[in-house]
Parts: sequence; structure tokens; C-alpha cells
Amino acid sequence: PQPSALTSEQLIERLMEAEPPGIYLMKDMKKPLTEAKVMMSLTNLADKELVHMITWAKKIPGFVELGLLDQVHLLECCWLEVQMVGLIWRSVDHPGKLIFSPDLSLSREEGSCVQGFVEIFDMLLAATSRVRELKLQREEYVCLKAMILLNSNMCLSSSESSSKLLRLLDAVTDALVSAIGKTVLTFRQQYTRLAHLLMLLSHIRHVSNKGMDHLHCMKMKNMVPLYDLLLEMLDAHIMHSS
Amino acid sequence: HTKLLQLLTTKPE
Repeated sequence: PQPSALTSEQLIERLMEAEPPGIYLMKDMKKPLTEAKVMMSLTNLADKELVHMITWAKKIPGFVELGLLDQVHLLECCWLEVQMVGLIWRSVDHPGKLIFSPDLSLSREEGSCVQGFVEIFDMLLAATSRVRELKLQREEYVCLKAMILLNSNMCLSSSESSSKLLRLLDAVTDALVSAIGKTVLTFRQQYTRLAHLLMLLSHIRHVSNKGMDHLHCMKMKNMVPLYDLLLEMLDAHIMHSS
Repeated sequence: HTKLLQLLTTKPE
């Protein structure tokens, strides 16, 4: 069904059902941690997560009705942001740690063995603290993640595709507003909360850009084996940004 | 974007 035919409750339900499963690394990282071992594990996880992310995107009501190249473009633009918001969500109950997967969590100190990671770790930990303060609800989280995908690029192939995308974004915005409306807040507190949640997204975009540059550097230094899909997604970013 | 296209166009089981 078209997203406009769904009520906000139904849309949220569909977004909840689209949530990807927890992805396990299935390999114990032997101590001491080294730059190569950490990068290897994180890129392996990112590659596995990408496959699930595509399945997730296809389950977002209306996404597959966009042109195929627009779907490609949106996913290429937002994949690291989507992975980062997932990481933040998983880490919210574990102050000082980032939960990359159920079997891989790293503290700031552990992350620091990778050159250039501390800055990115600190930004992710700060964003996680903010999400903790805001007591983000699961319903709000799924809406924000869908928004990241749908808002990742404004340049679509046709004006028809762009207007479809805008209608989709409107439906997700309505769903987010209705999720916020479920909380015991005054109207003023509700729109302040909406603003706070949306402001998180610009931080996530910023960290994602930093992370993308970092991954690109690591690739240039041959520090990581990059898997097919991950490599494709990284190259697309380098191409779009240059 | 061969792999991405391939994953986007496969029908879910």
C-alpha cells in the first residue's frame, strides 16, 4: 500500500517490522587489540550490516516505488549514517562504550588503537549521551532512521520521483509527530522534542562524513580488506563528493 | 554499484 494509505500507527508498525536483526561478528578478537584487527572486525561487520540495510530499506513503505537509481543513490548517500544511528541506539544503555554488535563492544581507550578513531569515537559517544538524555523511544528511533534514508539526497532523477519522496518524508514526519504525541508532554514540550530529535540528525551526518573520510584514508593505506559491497558504497561516496 | 543493484532487485524469499 502507498504510505499515504497507512495511518501513522500502521507506518510505525511497518518500520518496526522492517528492523534488521542483531548482527554477530562470530569471531573473538584476541587481545591485545591492534589497528589491523579492529579495522578488520569493524569493516567485516559494516559489510554484513549493509546487506541487512538493503532489506530494511525495501521494507520501508513506498521506498521500492521510487526509481531504482534513486534507491541506489539514497542508500549510497546514507549508509554510514544509518549504521551510526543503529550503533548509537544499541549503545544507549552502556555509557562509555560503543556496542558495534552483540559480541563486539569497544571503549574509547580500546578504539584509540586505530589512528584517527578517538575523534570519531568521542563524537559518537557524545551523540549517544544526548540520545540517553532525551530518552529516545523505539518508535521515534525507527522514524528517525527512515528519515535519514529519505532525506539523504535531494537530487533525484525526476520531479515525479522527488514528489514521491517528499510525500514519503511527510508520512514519516507525521509518524514521528504522532510518536512524540504519545508521551506525556505539553504541546510546547512536544515541538521542542521534535526539534531536538531532528537536530540529532545533523550531528549524525557530520560524524558520518568524518567516518567516511577515515575509511577512505584506511583504504588508501591498505589498512583494511574492504569487502565488495562496502567497497562499492565507499567508492560511490568518494565519487559523489569529488 | 553492481552488488547494490543486485540486492535491490532480488525478490525477498
